[in-house]
This record gives sequence, structure tokens and C-alpha cells, in this order.
Amino acid sequence: FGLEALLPLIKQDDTELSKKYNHAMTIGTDLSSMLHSLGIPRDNQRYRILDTFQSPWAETSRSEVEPRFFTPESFKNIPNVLQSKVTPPVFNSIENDQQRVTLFQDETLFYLFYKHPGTVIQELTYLELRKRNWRYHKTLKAWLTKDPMVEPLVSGDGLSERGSYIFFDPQRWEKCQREFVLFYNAIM
Amino acid sequence: EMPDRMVSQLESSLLNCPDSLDADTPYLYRNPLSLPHPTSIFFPSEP
Amino acid sequence: SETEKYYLIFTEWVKLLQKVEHDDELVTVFLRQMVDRGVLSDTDSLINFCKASFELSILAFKASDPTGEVFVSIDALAMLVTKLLVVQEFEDYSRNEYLDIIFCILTMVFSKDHEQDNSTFNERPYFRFFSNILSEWSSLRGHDFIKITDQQIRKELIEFDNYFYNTFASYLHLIQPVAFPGFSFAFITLLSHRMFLPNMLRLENKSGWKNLTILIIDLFRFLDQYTGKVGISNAISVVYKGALRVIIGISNDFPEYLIENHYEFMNALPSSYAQLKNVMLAAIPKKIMLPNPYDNGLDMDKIDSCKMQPTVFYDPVVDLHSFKKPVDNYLRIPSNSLMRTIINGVYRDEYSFKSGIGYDYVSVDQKLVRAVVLHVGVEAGLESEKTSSGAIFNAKSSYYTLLFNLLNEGSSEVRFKVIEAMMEQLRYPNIHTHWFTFVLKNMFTSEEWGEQKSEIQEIILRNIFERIIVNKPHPWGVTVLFTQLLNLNNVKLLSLPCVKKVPEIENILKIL
Repeated sequence: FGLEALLPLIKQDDTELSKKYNHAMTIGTDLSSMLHSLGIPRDNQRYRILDTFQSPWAETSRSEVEPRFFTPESFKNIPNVLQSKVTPPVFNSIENDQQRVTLFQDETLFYLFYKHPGTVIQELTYLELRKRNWRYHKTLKAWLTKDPMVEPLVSGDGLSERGSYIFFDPQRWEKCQREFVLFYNAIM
Repeated sequence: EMPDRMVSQLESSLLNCPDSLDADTPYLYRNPLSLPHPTSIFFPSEP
Repeated sequence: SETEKYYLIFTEWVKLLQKVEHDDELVTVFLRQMVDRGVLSDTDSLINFCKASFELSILAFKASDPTGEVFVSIDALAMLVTKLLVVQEFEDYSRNEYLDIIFCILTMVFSKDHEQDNSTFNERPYFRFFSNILSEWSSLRGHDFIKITDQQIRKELIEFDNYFYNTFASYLHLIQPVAFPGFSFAFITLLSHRMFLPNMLRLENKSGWKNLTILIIDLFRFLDQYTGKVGISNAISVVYKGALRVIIGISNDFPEYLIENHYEFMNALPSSYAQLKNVMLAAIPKKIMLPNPYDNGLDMDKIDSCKMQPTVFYDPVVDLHSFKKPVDNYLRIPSNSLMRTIINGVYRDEYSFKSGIGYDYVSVDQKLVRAVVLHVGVEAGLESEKTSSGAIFNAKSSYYTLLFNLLNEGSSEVRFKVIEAMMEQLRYPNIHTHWFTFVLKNMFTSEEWGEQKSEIQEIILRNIFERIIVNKPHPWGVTVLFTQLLNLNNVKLLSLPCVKKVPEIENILKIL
């Protein structure tokens, strides 16, 4: 019960002594990275974290979880959303629904494209974005358009060009300008 | 000391530890916005 | 057979939910028919149907392609159970009984699966069921169940809410790691579930606190059982890390819960978990400012919050049993015979294995010692408010002498446990931190110990070092006491024999 009993905790380089206790549980560890993974603090402020707690371990917390939320009745079954005559809205026909899509903002088109794979609306938004001079990059799986301020340099073999493009980043949900070498067979 | 059977049960629990996807709100049927349609194989296939 | 019929009906339910939204009229009709046709008309049929559905869902999970949709059946089952919590007439059984039946059946299916030889037990579908129930309930209860249009049912559900969470907690307690190790990781994940933990903490009048504490103690007991000296398994290390992370989360969002329940947690926490101990005891109420604990000139008499009584959710008096009388009588009128009773009563009848830093077994009733120390502290705080601080900040007061005599007459182990318990009260600025700092500092410098002085000083230093050589956080009160001892005029720590005989400690002190 005296001071000597603490020696295994202090003399961590002494392999015989330090084996006596599991240091992770006694001396513990620097908690900064654990606090960081929990979002404590966030932007220098203290926020509640238990309501969006994903999992007790950072390793199993790789996706966000849906927090508690409440949708008032008045937010549901709103008519005429997305130019639809039907509530809730649907896009089921390439021919009939093409007109509606022309009225949407770029971001709405991107949202619908990424949110509904393998559907009529994905095809419709693809067609509309092309009309607006966006091109879809097959490997990046992202949309891009030419930066109007810069004239690209076409390569000698005519297979690519180097220029400035506006990309839409679906992870950060924003347009960003990038220098890029564009291979023509990579876009559609 | 932990009995052998318990050791293997605990290890199994560690292996099958639920992750954030398991704890997420269940995605039950919702009326689809749009009907299926064959699209390019290069398009993203997961929402 | 009857069971096969139930399989068919449940399968129809699962298919239905894949085709229509869960609030579709067809769903209500389906449920209505289940009642009308005798599938859910009484307790027996409910039990048999639910048992068949659980078993089928678990089977479906195990048979599913792991990369595909493995939870289709379980998700549908959870939806069914939750809907039935709302739409049933509850003639043959009450809503409370219905919930109990559901959890009972699940526990039976679960335990049979877990206990099979060569078991294919997997915690995930069970976890998923519990998680879904929490999720559905959370969605339903928003704004006092405003989604429920029938006002009578709405009123019933509001009253039922408390029962829902506490029943959930009590069944989770049944399937704790010590009993079902195959569910250990799911257990911790459920305890900390975003739709469970904060809700339990927020229930009106702290009505979820008791059952939540039981669950956390279940976890600590499991860790304590398997944290020995002979190597810790990787799985236990991972359990520990998860527990630590959850406690940190609670400390951030609801520090008052850790503060008010610290006594019970200290009783259950493995003795060698120094960092987790500090994390729990370093919890600070949200609005309190902490003065600089390293400030030499810090005077707790001048800090307003040092006069405040900390709330204690679980009264330690409960654990005193027959000890309460002699302790309270001594505090009123000290006497040698009462002191004798107290001193003799803190020893256990038998040795008990309990690993700590420096020891492998205990002969002292640790829980009783902790209860005595906290009770004395609580009474001292109340006395201070009733009369004056002079009544307790006084080495002649019965509060002080009770503890002094316990140390003076007790074995080294008693001394260690009493001092350890006192040091646990050195937390954020409050009257207990203030008073116990006074007590420990006085004891450290007192000349009344005679030959015992050296040992007392060493044990006090040992307890301080055990708390501060670990990684942060360190409770404010512990740092304050240590700073005060470092700056004593009449006692030079570096010249103490107990320090000199351990050069490593001497070096640390020199640096400080």
C-alpha cells in the first residue's frame, strides 16, 4: 500500500516490472485522439455527442447514423414538389418527364443523379446535364464542365486536353475549379 | 481465469461487433421516386 | 403444424412491408386480421406467434448472403412489435405485459441460441432488433407522441414511455456480458445507443438513472472479473476502450450523472483502472468555472462553489446497514466504545480476491469504508450549512476524529482504503472537496500520529501519486491538494524517508 507498489507503473522500460499491469488501463493513454474522434470539442465549442453517437469504438464508427428527428405533418405530402402533378412526386417516363427536369437547378440534377441509381430520373438528369455542357467522367464518377475563362491545350495525339474545369464534388457537395488533363474517352 | 468456451464466445462477439450501419435507422420500403431503368454501367450504382 | 402456419403469416408480413410503406392502410388491415383470426387474440397465441417469428428471423439472418440484405426479416419483426404496442386493444393482457412478453420470448430464443453446443450464435440480428425497437419508439414519441391522433392512446403512451425504457434496460441487464459473453460487444453498443443512453439520462425525475447505473456496473463487473495480473486478453482490452469512450461521452453530455452516481461507480470500478477512475471523478457540472489548481495562493474558503453541497443520487447510508447507528451516534457524541465498534466492523469475515495496484486480495470491507467516508462527508457538509464552517474545519470535530481514529487504530489496509475513499471526494469545487482537502492536509502534517506518522504520510502520498502519474484528466481537487503539499513550509516532501527510499518517486518530486 506504499509508494513502492507504484514502481511497475513508473518504470515502464523495465520489461519484468512493467509486465505486472496492463498500462493501457492503469496509466492509461493520451486521450486527445479519442476526444477528437468523438468531436470533443468541435470548432472550439462543446456540443452534445450522445444523440449522434455511432458506436463505442472509432473503428466501428465509419458512417454517420441518422439522429432523432421529427417531421411535422405539414412537411409531408406537399403537392407540386419537383414539378410533379402526382403527390408524392414520381419520375417514371423518359418522354413525359423530360420537360420537368429542364426547370431544375444544377444541384438538384446532381442530387437526383447520385441519389437514384438505375432509374428513369438518373437517365433524365444525365441528359439534361449534358445539355448544359456538363460531362460525366467515367472513372472519377463525377461531373465536370469547362472553365469558360481558360482555353484548353489539346495534346499532340488529339486524345486529351489540359485545361481548367469546374468539377462538382459530390462528397463536399460543391463546385470547385481544378487544373486537369482530360482524356476524351473518359467522359460521356 | 476465463473458461475456454467463454474465450471463444467473447472472440466471436468481437468479430461480429455491430457497427454504425447496424445501428442505423432501418430502411423500410418507401415509394420510389423513379422506376428502374437501364443506365450506363459507368454511373454510380449505389446511392 | 401451428408453428408452420405462423411462419407463413410472418413471411406474408415481411413481404407486405417490402411492397407498401409501413403507414399504408393495408398494414393496418393486416394487423387487424391477425387479431380477428386468432393469431394475436390472446397471450398464448401471441407467445407462440412471436416465438416462431423470432426464430424464423434469426434463421433468415444466418442463411442470408452476408453481402446482401440480411436484416429484412428482423426489421419487419421490429416494426410489427412496435406497431402492436400502439394499435392493440389490450383486452387479454395490458400494454406493460405485452412488452414483457415480447422481451421474455426474445430472451428465451436468444439464450437457447447462445447456449447451443457448436453454436452458430451471432449477436447482430438480436442487436438489430433492439436497435430497431429503440429507433421506432424514438420516432413515435416525438413531441409527446404527437403522431398518435387518438388522444386516449396518446395519453396512455406518454405514461408508458418510462416503463418502456426501464423495461428495455432490465432485459438488457439479463443478457449482460458475464452471463452471455457472445453478446458482449452488442451489449456495450446498446448501452451507448443514441436512442437509448441520452433518453435514459433525460427521463423525467432521473427515473432512468438507477437502471442505467446497473448496466454500467454490469460492464465494470465483467471487466473486473477478467482484469487480472496474468495478461489481459485483446477482447477485454477492446471492451475497456469502448467503456472508456462511452464514459467520456457521458462526461461531456451529462456530467451531473457521473457526479451524482460516483459512489456506486467507485464501488464497481476495477481497482487498477486509474485513468477511468480519474475520468469519472473529474466530471465537472456544466456551469462551474475551475480556478487554477496550481495556484499557490488558492484559498478554497474564498471560492463560493466550495460551500455548495454536491448532490448524491444514491445515499451511502443504505450501505451502512447496522453501522449507521454507531457512526451517527459518534458524530453526535464521540466515545471510545463507539469508535471501537466502528474500527472492528470494517474488516471482512474472509479474504477476498481483488486485484489492485500492489495487492491481490482484500481483508477490509471496501464498500463499507467508502460508505462511512462519504456519509461522514455528507454529514459534515450539512453541518457546515446548518451551523458554521468552523464546526467542521476543526481537527477536534467528531467528523475529523472519526476518520482520524479509524486510521490510527486500523491496519495498513484500512488506512489505505480510508485514504483512497477520502481522495475520491477531491473532485470539482464543492464542500466535500473542500473539507476532505482540509482533512487530508491536516492528517499529512499532524503530530498526533506518533510512530504511525511515516506510514500515514506514505499512504497519502501513494494515493496522490496513483492519481496524478496517470494520463489526464486529473480531478481538480487532487491537483489542489498535491500543490498544497508540495508547498508546505513545515514538511519537506523530499526529505521524507518514504520518498527517499524510492528514488524514482524522489526524481519525479524533484522535477515537480
